[in-house]
Formats: sequence, structure tokens, C-alpha cells
Amino acid sequence: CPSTKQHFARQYDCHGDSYFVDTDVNQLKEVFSGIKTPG
Amino acid sequence: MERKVSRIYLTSEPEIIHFLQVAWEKTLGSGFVITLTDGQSAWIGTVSESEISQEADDMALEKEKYVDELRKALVSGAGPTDTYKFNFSKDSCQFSFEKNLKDVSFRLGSFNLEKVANPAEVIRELICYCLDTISEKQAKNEHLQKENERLLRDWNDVQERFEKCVSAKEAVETDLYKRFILVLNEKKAKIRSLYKLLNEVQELEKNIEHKR
Amino acid sequence: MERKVSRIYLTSEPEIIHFLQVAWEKTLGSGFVITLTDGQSAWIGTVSESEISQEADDMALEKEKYVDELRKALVSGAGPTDTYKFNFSKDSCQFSFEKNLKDVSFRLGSFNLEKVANPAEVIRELICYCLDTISEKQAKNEHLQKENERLLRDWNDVQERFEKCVSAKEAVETDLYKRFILVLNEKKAKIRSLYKLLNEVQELEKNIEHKR
Repeated sequence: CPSTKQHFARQYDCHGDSYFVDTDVNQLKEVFSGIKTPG
Repeated sequence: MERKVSRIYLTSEPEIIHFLQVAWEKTLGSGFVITLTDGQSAWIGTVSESEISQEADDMALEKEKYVDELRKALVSGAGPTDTYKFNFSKDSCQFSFEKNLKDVSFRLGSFNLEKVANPAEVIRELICYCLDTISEKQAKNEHLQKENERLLRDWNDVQERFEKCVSAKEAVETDLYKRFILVLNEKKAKIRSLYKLLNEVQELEKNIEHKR
Repeated sequence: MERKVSRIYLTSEPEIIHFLQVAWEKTLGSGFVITLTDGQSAWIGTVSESEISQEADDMALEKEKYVDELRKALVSGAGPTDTYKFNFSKDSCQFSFEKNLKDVSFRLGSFNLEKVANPAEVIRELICYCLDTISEKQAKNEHLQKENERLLRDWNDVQERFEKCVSAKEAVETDLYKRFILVLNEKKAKIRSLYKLLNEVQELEKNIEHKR
């Protein structure tokens, strides 16, 4: 729903990486794996 | 010139090994020289291309097929010992051979040989040929052995470089991730502090508005 | 049992090749059987370990050194043909050999042989041994050839994997950087938007304060 969308948009970027929570190797690898074709 | 020496047993003297040497220039089908020896006497004969063609015709076989049969019987020397029967009459010097197929014998060929006046020379030449062949094959084996050792060394070398490359690739990835995480987490700390500041400013404004 | 057949020339019959077969159980020094043939007649003799030790003593040589000389003269068969001189008396059946060193001949050994009653059997056995050795070396040859082909295939395989790894290593860095830049830019965009919002809030507050 729109409110959930808004919540996730506030918390995460379009690649699924959190704006606020520090990342680690595993999380970053997961974020990178979701990027289909890097420009 | 091609040559092959093989062991045969004659039906007339089954307890004595005989040696059959077949020598030919280009192909077996273009004619060959056949030498038979028992280590004491020797007999020699030349079989011409036309004789081979004639035998093939007599047997209603294509020449190539017949030559192939000749090769299996006189040259190859492999296969079960009872596949071929060899006959030689020391009186008539007639050498003949048959092929056995399921209890039926087929005459394969028949050649006239001549007794050699100086068999010792033929036997010496045959032994020399054997010794030369042994030396040749020994040299080839040594060459192949060296080649194999070289190939194994080369393989080990590339395998080592491949393993180093794999490790290096993993190390590059690990190093990059570490750097990326440092930079990203710095940016996230910045975002968190800006959010905090924004909230504080907005909270302060609310209080002022409320007091007013 | 070890065996070796080599070609020699007798000083008494330099135009006729003779064949020398030496056979031994464990080591040459523990005794051997020597067979000499010209392709027609054959002579055989046994040389015991004690005879070898005696000869070594007579020559004031260490037994091992003497056996080594025996090996070079009777077994190896390599080297220039004039390094060794072989003598055989068909009357006394005495076989002896010398080593030539700078125009000086050194007597190396001397053995009694016995004429074989059935030389054809000895000659047949010698030829059989040669044919078996040829087959053995041919089989080894084919095995080494197959090994050679396998090693070459393996080398090509690992070389290909190594080249792929090198390319992948170069590509992985580029690829990771590209992904990292995308994620980093998102954070930067967020920071910019937060700064903009903060400025707007601060600007709005100033205006309200001013109006008041």
C-alpha cells in the first residue's frame, strides 16, 4: 500500500540498501547481486 | 621400406616356432618379399602385385579386402593363434595359409619359396632388424617420457598460476568490499546526523510556535 | 631376469656380425650367462660371481668398478665400435675382450664357452626375446603416447581456465566499482535532499521571525 511504499522509500534506496543502517560484506553482496546491469 | 617379423607355427611342425618376415615398399598390395626361417634354414619368395590381384580374383574378393586379409594373416601377428593355419612343405617349398572361421577353413594364399643357400646371413639380418627396431622404440620411449615430464611441469606451472589468480581475484574482491563498506557507512552516518538535525530543528520550531 | 642382446665384431671375423646375449638374475656382478651366435652356430658359458671377483682382483680393480666395465663392454652396446675388441677362438671356445684406451689395449675378461648342440633352438629363443621386447616397447610407446595426449589436453584445459580467471579478475573490479557507484550515488542524492530540506526549514523560520 502507499504508506508501506513510503516507509520503505524513506528507509531504503532503490537498490535495497538502507540509508540509515550500516552495511556489511554479506548485505552489500546481496545489494550488488540485485543490480541487474550496472551502467 | 616397411617390414614386420612375426612368430608362426606350421601345421607340419607345431612344436617348432618359425619366424615369418614380410617386407614391402609402398603398400602390401603392391607386392612383398616373404622370408621364412626356423632359426637354422631360411626360405625366401617374392609375391608380385599381379599375383596378389590374381589370388583376389580367384577368391572373388575385392583386391583391397584381400590385401587386408593378407595383412591380418601375415603381418599383424595378433589375434588368437588358431585363427590362421600355416603350411609349408620343405620338399616343394610351397607356403600356404588358411583362415579358420567357425570350424571351416578358407584357403587364403599360396606362395612358392626358395631355399636360401646362406641362411645364416638371412638370420643375422633378421636379428639386426629386430635390434634396430628395439633401439628405435627405446629412443621413442625416452623422447615421449621427456615430453611427458615437460608437459607435467608445464601443467603444474599453469595450475600454480591459476590458483594464484583465483586467490588474487578473491583478495581484490575482499579488499574492494572493505573499502566500499567504509565509504558507504560514512555516508549513512552523515544521513543519520542530518536526519537528527532536521528533527531537532522541526521540534524547536514547533515549541516556538506553541509558545507564541 | 635381465637380458641384453648386442651386436659385436670378432677380430678373427670382422666381416661377420655376431650377437652377444648376456643374461643375469639380480645384478651383473652376481654372475651371468653369456651366449654368442653368428646366426648359424651358438656357444654358451656361465660366469660365476667368484670368477668375476677373481678377475677384478687380477686386474687390481674394485669389484664394482670391474662390473661397471663389464657392463659397458658386454651389455651397453653403445659407444664407438673401436672401444672394445672381442676375440673368440672356435677351436678352444675361449671368448675374451679388451678395452682400447689411446692405442693401448687392456685385457678386460676371458671366459670359456661351450658349443651348443642345437644352435637353432638358441637362435629361435633369441629372436623370440627380441620380438617380445619389441612388443613390450611398442605397448609402452602407445601408453606414453596416450599419456602425452592426456597431459596436453589437461594443459590446454588449465591454460584456458587460467586465461578466463585473468579476464574475470580484470572484469570483476570494473563490475564492482560500477555497482558501488550506483549505491553510493543514492546515498549522496539522499544527503543532498536532506541538506536542501534543512535549508528550506531554516529559511522558512527566518521569514516567520522576520514577519513577527
